[in-house]
Amino acid sequence: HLSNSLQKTFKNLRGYGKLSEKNVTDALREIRLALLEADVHFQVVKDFIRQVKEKALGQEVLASVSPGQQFTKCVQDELTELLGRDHKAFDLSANPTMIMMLGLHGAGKTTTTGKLAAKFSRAGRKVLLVACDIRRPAAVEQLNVLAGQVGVDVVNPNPGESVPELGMRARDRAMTQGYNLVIFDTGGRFQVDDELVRELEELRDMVNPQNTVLVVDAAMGQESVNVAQTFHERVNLTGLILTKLDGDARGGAALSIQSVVGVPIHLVGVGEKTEDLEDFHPDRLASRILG
Amino acid sequence: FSRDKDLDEATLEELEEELLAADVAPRLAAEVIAALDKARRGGNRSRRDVLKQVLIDQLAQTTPFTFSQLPPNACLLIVGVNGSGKTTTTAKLAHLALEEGIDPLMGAADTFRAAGSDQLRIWAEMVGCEVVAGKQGSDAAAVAYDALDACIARNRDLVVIDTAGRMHNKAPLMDELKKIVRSLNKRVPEAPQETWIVLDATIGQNALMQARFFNETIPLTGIVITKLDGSSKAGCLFSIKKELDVPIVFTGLGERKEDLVPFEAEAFVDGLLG
Ligand SMILES: Nc1nc2c(ncn2[C@@H]2O[C@H](COP(=O)(O)OP(=O)(O)OP(=O)(O)O)[C@@H](O)[C@H]2O)c(=O)[nH]1
Ligand SMILES: Nc1nc2c(ncn2[C@@H]2O[C@H](COP(=O)(O)OP(=O)(O)OP(=O)(O)O)[C@@H](O)[C@H]2O)c(=O)[nH]1
Ligand SMILES: [Mg+2]
Ligand SMILES: [Mg+2]
Repeated sequence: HLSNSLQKTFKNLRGYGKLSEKNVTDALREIRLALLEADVHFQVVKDFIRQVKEKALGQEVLASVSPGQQFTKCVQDELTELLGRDHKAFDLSANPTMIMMLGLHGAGKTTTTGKLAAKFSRAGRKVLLVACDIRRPAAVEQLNVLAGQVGVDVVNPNPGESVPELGMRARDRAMTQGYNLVIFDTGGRFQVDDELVRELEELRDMVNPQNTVLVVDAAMGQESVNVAQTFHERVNLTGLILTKLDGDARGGAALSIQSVVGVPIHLVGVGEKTEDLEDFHPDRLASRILG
Repeated sequence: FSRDKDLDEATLEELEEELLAADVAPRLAAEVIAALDKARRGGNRSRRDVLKQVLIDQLAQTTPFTFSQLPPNACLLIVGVNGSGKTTTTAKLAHLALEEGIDPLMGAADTFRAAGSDQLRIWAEMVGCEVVAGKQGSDAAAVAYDALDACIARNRDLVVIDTAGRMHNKAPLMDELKKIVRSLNKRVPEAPQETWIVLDATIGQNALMQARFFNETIPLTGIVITKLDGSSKAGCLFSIKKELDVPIVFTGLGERKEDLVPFEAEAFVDGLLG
């Protein structure tokens, strides 16, 4: 546990004067390892450690807390600030409001689409789902089962119809039939798959979503930065949803993406059921990342 | 000439960062890099080449897996966390078995997730083999039992059983997995002859936790690493191999039934270190 190992690092420090350079350097070595093991991107860790060092060296050691606790709090506050500073909710001002979901294979897009449908119908919106995964076996069925559970309608692909064409048709239907929220579930894809990324760009051009949400597995590794950055450059992300936080992954990918791409985390997935969607709490994720 | 070599020699720091970027466990990366110049022993290979060999040696395996090594009516159980690629891998394995002249059956023991068994049913049509499924919400252990029973009754060589994704930190779900295994034991004491965990290459350090906890629940006999056709390098495999010593059997390289190849240490390390 990080705060315990930091306690050991600081155990010889008495409560007077400033934290010494040696104390801080030793403690930062522990922090660096903790962050890397939490899947924070190594470059983000480098920059973060430098930032924290400057802050920590300037601090007076308080008499009321142990130096280890004080240092941990300094790091935790820095992390919380980084994770929470771009906080923004969905843009729900348009009628109909469009939300385009995207992300890597198996990240949780379809399940999260069902969760958002539940959340927004409970809030009184007339929700329409669009099954834009035309590739994965039973992807359309999966979304339809979820839609049935939540009580919302789905636009399903016609044979031979492209994703942009489906998007256009869904948008028209939403406008003529009074839906005020449309969520597009897309198939999993790599940011390096140019043809599939172009499909997303074309869908975005057809539908003009106010919200373009990257769905990210909380256990994602170092490629979180490349994935988020590339998708952001190509389709312009407006938000992030972090899934599978009910697992025991530390969630460092969220910090990596926030630091480099700066896209706000809207919500977090905490289970497989449609009600398992919660608000994002930067302070909770910060202490989870620190371990 | 040795002067030029120094100029394009990667620094230890650069190599360590390459390992970190590939999701190699930070402590393991530091150890390997610290021992690197010693491992080179003044020979004239580049640091990168020595590092490659060190890593290949860590993953080198004795014998590759073949379906023919399995006994008749063998049972292969596929497990792992949510979204790692189990259902797709189950279908790919059935396809590979057919290619090797083995007659497989699939078991759709994911009775929980929306369209979980529908997905495998569609795959069965695409692959050209039968699938045993149960009603949505039915007992997964019962479906697994039925699949193994059908394998024996229909005289199939092999049954590959797909299970629902589950978080390894959820005791009731891990208990269900034990129950599935006990259920298979009831039909055939040695079943499942193989239990493979499907790991997603895009996942970071949590992959070790997954492998460790699943292995503690029901002993793993193989690892399949999927989605290696993306930009992630699955460096987590080094600490998993070191700690658990479970063979890495296959690599998933795409979404089609053909996109599964035997794991090969040299190809893997070449892909990781470029
Ligand atoms: N435990 C847990 N499981 C989740 C969560 N979100 C999604 N899942 C599960 O993760 C798996 C993958 O979810 P999907 O919704 O199919 O993922 P996807 O991104 O649509 O997958 P593709 O369409 O194939 O790219 C399923 O088993 C879901 O039930 C979560 O927050 N917690
Ligand atoms: N590119 C690529 N995609 C893969 C690979 N293996 C699986 N996938 C994709 O990953 C997503 C999830 O695959 P599934 O087979 O549904 O995963 P699962 O483990 O059965 O998921 P759950 O049953 O929901 O836990 C799908 O979009 C698959 O097409 C692979 O090797 N490469
Ligand atoms: Mg999906
Ligand atoms: Mg599955």
